[in-house]
Amino acid sequence: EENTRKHDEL
Amino acid sequence: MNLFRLVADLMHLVSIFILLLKMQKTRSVAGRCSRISFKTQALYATVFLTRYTDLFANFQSLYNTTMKVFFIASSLYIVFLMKFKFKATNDPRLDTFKAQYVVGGAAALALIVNYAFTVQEVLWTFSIYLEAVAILPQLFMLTKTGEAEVITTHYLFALGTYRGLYLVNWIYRYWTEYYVDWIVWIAGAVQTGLYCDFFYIYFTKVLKGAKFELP
Repeated sequence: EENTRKHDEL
Repeated sequence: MNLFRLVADLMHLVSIFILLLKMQKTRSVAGRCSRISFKTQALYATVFLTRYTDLFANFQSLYNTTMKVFFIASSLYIVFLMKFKFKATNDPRLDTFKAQYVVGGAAALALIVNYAFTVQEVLWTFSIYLEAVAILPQLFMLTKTGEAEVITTHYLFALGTYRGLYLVNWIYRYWTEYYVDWIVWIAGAVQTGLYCDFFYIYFTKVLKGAKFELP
């Protein structure tokens, strides 16, 4: 899923 | 980045500085009547270590990397202070919350409910679930001691506000960029929910100068 995109939040 | 998330991160920083200030000032982890839960601080260190495994691989911005390094370093430093420097003032008999239950629960859930079954993604998911409940040993300790020093309540206020503002950040990001992340949304809502009764007492008592005492 696109949610495994790089986590951009702390 | 938006203002809500920036202020939220700053409140997170403030909470850490308040805790460090309290420990340096009272040179202990147990003031007259309020205690800091070692378990909660150890859980936070675990949260940061398992969440920021992408510290070098996933460069978002200088801000992002700097904050990650600070959170890892400060949480480990606090654990060090509590475990070694101020060990004499740390009474494990009061820190009785079964932390292994929240660690086990978060780990099990992360293995089942995640966005991808990869080591890094499962660790990240574990850290999200763990952070949601990491404050429980501290809140549990407050109920046992029945009251807390004012500085401890400010620490908890800053910590609760940080994730509360993240909820606002997520609403803003959904509205402006259709950002959706169910795992952090639900975990963040649970995390903020755990502070509700604390916030009630904080606003009705502490801010009116009364002592923080649980009814």
